Amino acid sequence: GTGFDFGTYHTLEDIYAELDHLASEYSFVEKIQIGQSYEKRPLYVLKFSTGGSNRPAIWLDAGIHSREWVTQASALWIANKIASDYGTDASVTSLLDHMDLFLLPVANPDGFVYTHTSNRMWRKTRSKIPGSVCYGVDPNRNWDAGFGGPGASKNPCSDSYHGPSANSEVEVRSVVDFIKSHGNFKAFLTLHSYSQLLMYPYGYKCTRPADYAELESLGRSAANAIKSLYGTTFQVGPICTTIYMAGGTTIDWTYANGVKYSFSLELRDTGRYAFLLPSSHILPTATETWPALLDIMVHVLEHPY
Amino acid sequence: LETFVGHQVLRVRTSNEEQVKQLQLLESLEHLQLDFWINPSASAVPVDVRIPAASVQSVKAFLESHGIEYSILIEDLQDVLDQEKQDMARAAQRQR
Repeated sequence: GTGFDFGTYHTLEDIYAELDHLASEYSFVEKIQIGQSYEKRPLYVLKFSTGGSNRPAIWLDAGIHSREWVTQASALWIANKIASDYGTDASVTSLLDHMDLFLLPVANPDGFVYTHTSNRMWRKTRSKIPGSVCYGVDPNRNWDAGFGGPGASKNPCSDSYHGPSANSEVEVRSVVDFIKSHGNFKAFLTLHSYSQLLMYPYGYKCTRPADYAELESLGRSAANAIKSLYGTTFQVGPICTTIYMAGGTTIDWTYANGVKYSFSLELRDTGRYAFLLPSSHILPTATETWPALLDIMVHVLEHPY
Repeated sequence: LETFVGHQVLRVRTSNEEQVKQLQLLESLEHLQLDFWINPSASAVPVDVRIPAASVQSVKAFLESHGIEYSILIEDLQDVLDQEKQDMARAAQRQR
């Protein structure tokens, strides 16, 4: 192997090189490009597939808020975990023998590069907003579900600016188009940090989703899986009542478009370091998150719909 | 590369809706350039906010004058970022 150090933060260049390495190391891992960012950086997804075409699939992404570095780092560790566990771990093997898995480790590459080169606090995309001196849109307020609703700002200079229109951000539209064209996604899991929350729809309204009971129960089971490793406690619930109302979020759109198992995880911590988690926390964060993701994915496998 | 010397991150705990509204007022004052890491929404949820060095005293005075409780999460943000950079440099060195 390349001796890639999963326990430290990396540049986009290093991350993309590791994607190439994983794709070359494992026959069932393929690096595909689903689009380009505003500044023309490729949006690379790792596809884990052991055969068959258009099988039911699970989506996992990280880094849509670029400054939340522990999420991109955890996604890389998780990619390596999935690849190296196939054939040895019964759950991972069964999962990949029946479903495909798509993992987007850097959902906002322009913002991520900007946090390395210019402003570590940057959270949004880097698109130029017509008529404004400010840049970027909050990509977790730009989805076509309750777009422009509560918890999103119409001020281009705000960190929660929803954008001129739904899907205005090419980083969002690329995922939307991919999910729609594939048409057979059964779960959508998106990693954020921080606050230790495991959330399901809705954010743009405070009514319960149709699958509330199952999502709540599965969320609690996943949160218990996290806690079993180092005792890290996660709160579980709908976005609206767990953190605050937010229009235009990713999982509200995926749920509204038929992906029943839509969850958003806010990883460590609860505020000592916030999203500036020291690199020494990367491995513990990734290793405690993995059992929760696997718990959800096995449930998806065992409850086809 | 933008630096954040003297920037502080406060954790603000509101105890009622009135205090949430006061924080939302603070959020709307663009000249303070506050960066809310957790937005003010309900009194039960703590609010984390990064405050540029030039605004630290006035924001603290505002909070204290309204009896709004706060603690300091990060004393000087640049120290944390410098540490992060050193960690990355050491790791890259190890990698080589």
